[in-house]
Amino acid sequence: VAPVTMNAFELISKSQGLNLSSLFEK
Amino acid sequence: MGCVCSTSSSEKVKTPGYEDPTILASETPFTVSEVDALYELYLKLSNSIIEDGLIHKEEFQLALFRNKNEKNLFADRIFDLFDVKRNGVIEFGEFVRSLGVFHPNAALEDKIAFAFRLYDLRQTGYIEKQELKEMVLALLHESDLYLSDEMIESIVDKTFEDADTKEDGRIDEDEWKAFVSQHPSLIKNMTLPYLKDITLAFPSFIARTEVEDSE
Repeated sequence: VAPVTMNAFELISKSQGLNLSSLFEK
Repeated sequence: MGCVCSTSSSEKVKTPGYEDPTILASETPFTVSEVDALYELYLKLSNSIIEDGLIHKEEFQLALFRNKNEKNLFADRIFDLFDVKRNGVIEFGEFVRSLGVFHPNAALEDKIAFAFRLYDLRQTGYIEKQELKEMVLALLHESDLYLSDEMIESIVDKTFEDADTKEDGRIDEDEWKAFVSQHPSLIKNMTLPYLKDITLAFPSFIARTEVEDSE
C-alpha cells in the first residue's frame, strides 16, 4: 500500500466523503 | 413530452429557498439552463428522505454513500460548508453557489480557499497538526486501512515539515496556497467534470429546460 510515500493531505483527499461525483449518480 | 414536464414552474416557487436561476447563473460559472438542471438534481436529493425540498444531512449522506446512517468526517464538513446559513439544511441557492466552486471553470483560488476551510476542522483559521491527524485517522477508518500510530505521526510530521514553512506548528492559508501550488493533485477533488455541462450529462434535464424555454 502506498500511503507511506504520500503526504497526509493526499491521503485525505481520497475520502469518499470528498467525492461529490456520487451526488450525480442516478 | 411526458413525465419530464411534471415539475412545473409554479411548483418550483413553492420550494423553500428557491432562487431565481438567472441570478444564480450570474453569480456562478453555471448557465441558466445548467442551474435548471441542478434544480432537478436538487429536487431529487432534497426529497429523498424528508419531502420538504431542503437537503438534510441524512439526505446528503444517502446521496454520497447510499446509506443515510454513514458517518463521515469529510461529508460532515462539506455539508457544513454548503450550509452557509448554518440552519441545518442546504437550500437551493446554497447548493448551486457551493457547487459552483467545484465547476471546472471556477477560479483556482476559490477551490484552494474552499479546501482550506474544509480541512480547518475547528475553524480557527489554521490547519493544526491535531486536526490533520484526526483527518488521517478518519480516512484510514473509512478505508479499513491500518497504519501504526507511529507511522501516522510520521506522515503528519513530514507533511507539516513540508507545508508549515513558518514553523509555528500550524498551516495558515498562505502556506496552504503555496503547498497546493507544489502539489496540485491535492485539489483534484475540488473539480467535478460532471458540472462542465450538466445538461448534457443528464439528458432528461435538457428536455425539461427545452420545454420551459419554449413556454
